Amino acid sequence: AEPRNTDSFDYSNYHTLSEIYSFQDMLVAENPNFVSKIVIGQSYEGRPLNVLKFSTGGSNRPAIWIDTGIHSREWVTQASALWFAKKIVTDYGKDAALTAILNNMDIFLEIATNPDGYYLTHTSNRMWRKTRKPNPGYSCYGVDPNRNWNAGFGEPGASSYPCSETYRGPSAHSESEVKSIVDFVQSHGNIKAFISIHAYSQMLMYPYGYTKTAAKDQAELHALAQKAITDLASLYGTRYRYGSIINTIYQASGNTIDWTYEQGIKYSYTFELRDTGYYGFLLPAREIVPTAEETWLALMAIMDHAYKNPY
Amino acid sequence: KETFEGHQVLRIVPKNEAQLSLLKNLEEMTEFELDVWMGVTGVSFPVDVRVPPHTLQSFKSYLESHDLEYSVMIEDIQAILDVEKQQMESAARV
Repeated sequence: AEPRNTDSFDYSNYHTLSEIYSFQDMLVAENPNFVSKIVIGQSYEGRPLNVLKFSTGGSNRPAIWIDTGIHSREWVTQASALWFAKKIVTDYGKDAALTAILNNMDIFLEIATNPDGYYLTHTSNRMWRKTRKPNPGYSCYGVDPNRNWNAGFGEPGASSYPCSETYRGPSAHSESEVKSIVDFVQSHGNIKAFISIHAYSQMLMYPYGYTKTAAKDQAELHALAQKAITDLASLYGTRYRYGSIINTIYQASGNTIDWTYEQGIKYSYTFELRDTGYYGFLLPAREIVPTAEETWLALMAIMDHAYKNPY
Repeated sequence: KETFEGHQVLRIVPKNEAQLSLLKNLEEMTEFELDVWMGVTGVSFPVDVRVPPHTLQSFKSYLESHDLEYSVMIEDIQAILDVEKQQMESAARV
């Protein structure tokens, strides 16, 4: 039974790819002057790469980008994004901070950033992480879309072995799921914050991942990360670690936010949502809404800072 | 459809640099067919690995032989997936 509208949509459960697509269309239909859907490209298997645009007018306004599900098995991220989308629509005009942001900036939200992989997690392999393009000469499929970006590409921190879960791909931006975002970011040219959301291990990180060199804005990014995780923890006490990727987890070359930062997008962050490792990727659905609610507070801290500190 | 009966997720906590470097190449240990859920971060930071049933015993022996401390984070992945699927189906019916 399909929900009749986004009010009756079940945010506290996981949804199939087709349910995500129909949610996006419902949200657009319910908010024609505020929400639109942009197809920025196609996945390898030909699925649309849908991005929801939340805009109150203007043209090519400074913008904030949020993506989820680039690693398809990290289901709590796509599920949280559905909640974020409804939150934006519900709170605009009510929450002063979000209203001020949206009166001056646009928000772009890509929920199913790796649709081929996500579809596979619902049909034949719940553990799938990568894209689904075949690797010539190998029986294994897919590239790690978070190692395929042209930032330290090919350096330590990714694998050159196609069957590895961190396979970087034959060349930078070889994956259409990645190249489509690259093209969108470069053609838009006015994105001021880029937030890529993963799970699990409860961390908030900023560049770099491919080098020990500190980002030139490290002090500001670190302070903002601290504020964001403090706001996040204020709801349910969920504790996050934070810092640069390489100092917080490990060396990761070709990763998304190193590339966005090197494009000049100062407020580039990546989240690792709940949990710290009890259920891992199999986080129970009852934790979706609490995860989304607390993460939203951190997102608001970052978006508010980006709005108040134009550059 | 891949199912995961008997697949366990082990949480390994390296105590020192020597153990850390042992864990750095888990994926290359193809004989164990490991799926690294959470990679190596640093000494005393957990590493989570999904292990299929047919290599579970040999992998545990490998860990024990290197004095690598581990615990079982998920006893049986398929049991959790069955609950997840059932929840989605009952929600869709509603």
